[in-house]
Amino acid sequence: ASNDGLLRIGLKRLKRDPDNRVAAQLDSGSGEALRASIRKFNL
Amino acid sequence: DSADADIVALKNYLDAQYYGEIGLGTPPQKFTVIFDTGSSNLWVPSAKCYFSIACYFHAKYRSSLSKTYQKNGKSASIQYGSGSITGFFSIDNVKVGNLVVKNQEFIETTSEPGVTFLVAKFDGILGLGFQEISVGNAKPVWYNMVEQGLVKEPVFSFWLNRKADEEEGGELVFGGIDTKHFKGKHVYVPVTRKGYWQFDMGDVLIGGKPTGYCRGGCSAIADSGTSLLAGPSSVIAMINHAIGASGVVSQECKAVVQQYGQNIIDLLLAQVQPKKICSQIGLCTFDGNQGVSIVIESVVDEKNDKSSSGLGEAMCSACEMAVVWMQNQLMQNQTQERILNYANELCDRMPSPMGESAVDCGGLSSMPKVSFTIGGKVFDLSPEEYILKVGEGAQAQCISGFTGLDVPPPRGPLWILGDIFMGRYHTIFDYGNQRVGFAEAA
Repeated sequence: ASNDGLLRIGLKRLKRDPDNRVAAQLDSGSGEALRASIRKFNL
Repeated sequence: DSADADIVALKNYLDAQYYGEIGLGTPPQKFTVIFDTGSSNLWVPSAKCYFSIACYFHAKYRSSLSKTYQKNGKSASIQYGSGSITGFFSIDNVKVGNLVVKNQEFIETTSEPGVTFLVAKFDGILGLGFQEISVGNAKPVWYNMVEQGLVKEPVFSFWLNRKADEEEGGELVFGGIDTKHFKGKHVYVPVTRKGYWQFDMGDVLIGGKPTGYCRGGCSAIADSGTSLLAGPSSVIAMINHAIGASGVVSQECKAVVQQYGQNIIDLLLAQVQPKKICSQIGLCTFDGNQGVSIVIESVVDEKNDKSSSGLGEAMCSACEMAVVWMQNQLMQNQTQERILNYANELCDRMPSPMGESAVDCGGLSSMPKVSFTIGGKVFDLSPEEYILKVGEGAQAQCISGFTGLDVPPPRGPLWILGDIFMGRYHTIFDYGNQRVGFAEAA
């Protein structure tokens, strides 16, 4: 929180490189992560 | 198998990119969570999680160590991908930044099957959606923040830093907006389906030219828990064609273009209502709003056994896509030969359902911008923004940030605007006025 009354939460980010999980998921070719990522919307 | 368990579909969060830290209990136990506007529950692994390897690689909540813990015990299950997380509800204080939200209901997960969460960098999820979609009707953290008077305004906003080389990943502001992270004024659109941060969206443009598919209106959900942009296959095929992305060949699509392509053009030129064309040529029935597939029954042997095939549905949806593509090309005054060729080419670029498409990293400079019309304003994304680059130099691989998602009316057509969009556009989630606002991020 700061003097302006706002609560600021710093966010971290996964780096896009061949070793990280985002890359691994996208590289996997299975598309399962993407399929799963949309399922929360009950479509 | 528990009668009082609530089940909601969730996601595999491995493709989510931005996460932050919260504290649970007194004294606070630290957890790394995804702040997800596409769901509404808070969950973290429980110390009572014994049989899932994922729990041993993440922080676990120990109620016995918290002075403010209150038992609830009601069971809960959250579905994601091919498995589900299960656990039970507990109540405790949550520290977000330096504010303490009291008596927060959350899920202690006791089972996290599969490898999905085993390899995740985060421990749990903090949902920022509406209570209407919350498992167990648990009050979301954000609701309690507002009700306990912890924030000045009932608004929160996201800034996601797109500069990959910078340490700061982004900023989530509760209670207002950070003026240093956007330029100009926000364009606001009302929430049209409470539960999600869903709003009406207009047409999608490729290289400044309308695709026509969402001219009559589409819906979109602003989702900080998803990385990519998901939308109707017919538009994604057009995008794939424009950016040279790989796709899958649709034989039904090719058959429709080959057999009925000229008919479709003739009917479009005869000013027949596009929605009625596929029923007029016998591939769909018309229900007053859209084409509905005709189930084709075929005799499979001499005993007159009949079986319905999925062909009718596939041909109907292929026909409807072809109508959109051809109408779009006619509006651009293309020749009939060119229109048929274009439609045939698009049949080779169909997105694999919710799968990813590779593109040539060397072609980024020649790819068009893709734009979304929201609140009457056009929001552009450049190739550098919608293409994910994995690795560097000769080893680099590029993947389209667009993926296919077909949702029929009345809920669809639907777009999911994930981090790729929210990275370019600072997003305000205005709970008080039930609206979402977008402005150029800075």
